Amino acid sequence: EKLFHNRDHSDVLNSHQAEVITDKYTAELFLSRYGFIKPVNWEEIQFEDSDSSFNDDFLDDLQDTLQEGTSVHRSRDAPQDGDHDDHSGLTESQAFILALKEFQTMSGLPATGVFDEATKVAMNKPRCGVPDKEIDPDSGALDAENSSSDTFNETESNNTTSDYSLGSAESFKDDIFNVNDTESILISNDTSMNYTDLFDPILNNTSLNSSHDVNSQSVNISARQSVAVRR
Amino acid sequence: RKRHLATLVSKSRHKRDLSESGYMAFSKRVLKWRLIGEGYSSQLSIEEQRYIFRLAFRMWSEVSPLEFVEDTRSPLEDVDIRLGFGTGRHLGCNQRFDGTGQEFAHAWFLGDIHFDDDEHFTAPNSGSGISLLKVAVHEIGHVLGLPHIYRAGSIMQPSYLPQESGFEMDWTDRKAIQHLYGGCKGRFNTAFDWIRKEKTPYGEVVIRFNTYFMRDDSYWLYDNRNNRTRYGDPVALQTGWRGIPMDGVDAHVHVWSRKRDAVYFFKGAQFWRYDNENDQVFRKDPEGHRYPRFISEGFPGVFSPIDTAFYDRRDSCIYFFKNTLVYAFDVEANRLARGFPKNIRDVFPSVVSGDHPDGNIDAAYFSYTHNAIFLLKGTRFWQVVGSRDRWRRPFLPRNGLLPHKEVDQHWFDICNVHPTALKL
Repeated sequence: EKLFHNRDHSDVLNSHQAEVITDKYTAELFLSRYGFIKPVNWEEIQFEDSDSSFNDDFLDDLQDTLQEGTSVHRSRDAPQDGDHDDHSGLTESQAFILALKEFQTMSGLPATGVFDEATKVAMNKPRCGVPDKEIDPDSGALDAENSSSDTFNETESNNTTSDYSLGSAESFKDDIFNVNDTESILISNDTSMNYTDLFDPILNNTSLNSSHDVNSQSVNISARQSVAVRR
Repeated sequence: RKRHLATLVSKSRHKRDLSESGYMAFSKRVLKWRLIGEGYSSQLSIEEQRYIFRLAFRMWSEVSPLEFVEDTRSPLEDVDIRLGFGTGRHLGCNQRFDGTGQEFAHAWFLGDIHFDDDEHFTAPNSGSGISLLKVAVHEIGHVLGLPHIYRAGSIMQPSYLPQESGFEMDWTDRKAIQHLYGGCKGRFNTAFDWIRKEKTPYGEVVIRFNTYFMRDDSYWLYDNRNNRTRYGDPVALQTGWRGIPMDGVDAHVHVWSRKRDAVYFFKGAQFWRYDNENDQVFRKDPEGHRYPRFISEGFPGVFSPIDTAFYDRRDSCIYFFKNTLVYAFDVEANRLARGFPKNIRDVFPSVVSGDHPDGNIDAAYFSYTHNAIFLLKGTRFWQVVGSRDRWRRPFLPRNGLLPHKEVDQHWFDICNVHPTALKL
């Protein structure tokens, strides 16, 4: 390396820069790496550069012993036509287009199958190295959202006479600000719980708020960021 | 040997087949994790790295029945989840990292999580770089068995979304992990709505409530509107309820009538009165009583310890539950109501024959959100028939108990965290 470099290291080539995906080849590598191009029983075995000799005869041995139909992919060699298993008779470019469409769909892009600028940007975003998989919307995992979210409905005071709805605003507990956790009490004087006269002392000095008087400045601060708030 | 090892490693470390919609990766509930010594990041202090991972595990614990404990002593093979940083070819992993940009981390079938230290990882809410907390939560999700989830707001999306302040687990991820490991079940010591008067900016006095669930030394604020607990809960009892017993209480009662507005906590043979204004127990209350006091002194005729209790404004009585008996205490007359104690079954008969908690009730809770009384026992609850129910269906018995339901299907995500994670 250079004996002396700039104070801010600006001239030090950052060798650890991820290879930007710019063309079909790198895009194909990306798609195969993250599971969009489905190798069949594809073993991705990578070896140290130094023992390349080891690679060759080892791969030959391995190739002989493996059953027909699997392929050994050397991670750094450019994929040769024979290296990719055909997806049920698709040509490689058809398989590429199919895989590209699937990636575009999962990324919320128009599934054009064209390696366009938007797709390039999506491929170069920071991402997790685990191959992709879309969760099946029919799986039970997401059904619960619908069932339990309609379990509740806000307390409706369907009594039109003098309902006392006690407005909601900031709620303080443990000196931690939890505005969005505040509920307001809708207490109607219907027969349900006979509270009619119970709130006089409070009503005297409690203004009646419309039952929809919700404090709009809800600040979503959770217990995690305890904010020492004195009363 | 070397050849077979290479084959073995590549096979055993195969990335999990993500074609399923996730699967339960662990059968046990308490999992050990460690930031491995040869895998420290060069960008954050070790303590910061461990704190962020502790928080990431706690966030999964808050929404699932799993608990996580950092284990820096056991042999590495006994540690369930091992985290480490590396660049390029790293930590014996056969998936090399690509440098700054693109791939920032990956997770392996057997519980290894690797972070690409060429990325600019930063602490939570630092506004720049890649939030190590978000990436860690994502990768832990994989190790627990979750695949990528393509829904806005999910932390399991494959691409990194720039930091937004106050990142939390959204509904999708909560349901996805509970789909694998089930909901959070467990008995509660008490549940109640805490009520107080507040002044609005316009000087009006309004009344507010928040719902709390207490279990042993922890408690949760339950956000009824969002069907979940408050982010960051549970919290240690003494953090939020100063002066009540730190290891938990038996009951909470709020006596609220024309003349009184008093909040009590009960534990064993004693009880405390809570000072809402100053957010702590009274040492000496406005009537001159010193606390703690004996239950037998404050509520003559009631035998302690009690299982639980609640105040019923309809008849101005506190109902104390003990074993199979219930004691109605008339607050105005300051004595037991006539004919009490009675068997719980006689006062709260079951609507469906045989569907009754019998005795040893964990919590009796009047909910303003539902305008109803609930009796909780174990993982079940029974709703008490209210006047409105009887108005619609006169054949229902007064204070009858409707058929039981599961607590975790009515109040969601009330999950424990490991005791070592209660105070991060």
